[in-house]
Amino acid sequence: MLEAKFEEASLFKRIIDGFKDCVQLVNFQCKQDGIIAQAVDDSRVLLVSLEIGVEAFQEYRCDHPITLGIDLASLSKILRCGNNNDTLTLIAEDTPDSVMLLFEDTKKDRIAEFNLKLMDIDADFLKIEELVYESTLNLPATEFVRVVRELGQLSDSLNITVTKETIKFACDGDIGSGTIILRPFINMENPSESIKLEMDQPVELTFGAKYLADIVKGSALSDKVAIRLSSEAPALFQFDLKAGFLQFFLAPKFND
Amino acid sequence: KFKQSSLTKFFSTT
Repeated sequence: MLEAKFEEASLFKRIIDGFKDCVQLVNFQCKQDGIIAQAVDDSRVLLVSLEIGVEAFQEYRCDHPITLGIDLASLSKILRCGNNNDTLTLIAEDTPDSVMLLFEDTKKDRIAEFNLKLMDIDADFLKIEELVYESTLNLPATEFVRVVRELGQLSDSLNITVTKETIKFACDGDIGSGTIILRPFINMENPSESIKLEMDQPVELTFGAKYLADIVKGSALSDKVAIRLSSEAPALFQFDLKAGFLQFFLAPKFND
Repeated sequence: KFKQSSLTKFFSTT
């Protein structure tokens, strides 16, 4: 039996909105210590990994591991049926063929109950080795969204170069080119505006702009994004939740 | 021109 209650339906909506445009069929594995999900996009270039810890819920109970095979497009239709500040409880039996979404508006004493049919999703689970990253950046998600939006309109490839004191985003496309240089700085008044850089090795990687355009949707979850880079390896873009995270692993492009 | 690599080059399926 699974009973997972979000204090606000908006949290689950934002989580799903963070990755519903790049993967569609996802197995949510519900366990004692929370819910995890992993899915790879059709082109096998982008992997999404979600973890929602027990502390992210107002109440959480999961007696036995339960897998919920969900079509995110269908789930989104039901999530639109709840108000952002309703509570949302996910309820499922031990070997479920559907999951119930219960929205409760405690003020108006209004209850809405939806059942979503589950799917049998046969997805191989990719083992993500713990990579040793050569550089780690922490920057405001809004800055990352802006860089991706502005440079993504000039080219389908976006280059990230990290050296000792600078983070350079660059693109060079058919209509023109662009370069945005950021430097680490600490904003004492507003720490979430700070930019942090840990560079063990300089690194330069190129990524598909269309994948980055999907990844930036994770900014609905957090005002910071961590970007971890290593030469010749997928980059990790991580948005932290109060308890858990939404991670994107993106395979780089190579100069052929 | 840049060529997109695949994740399967880096991550093994369990």
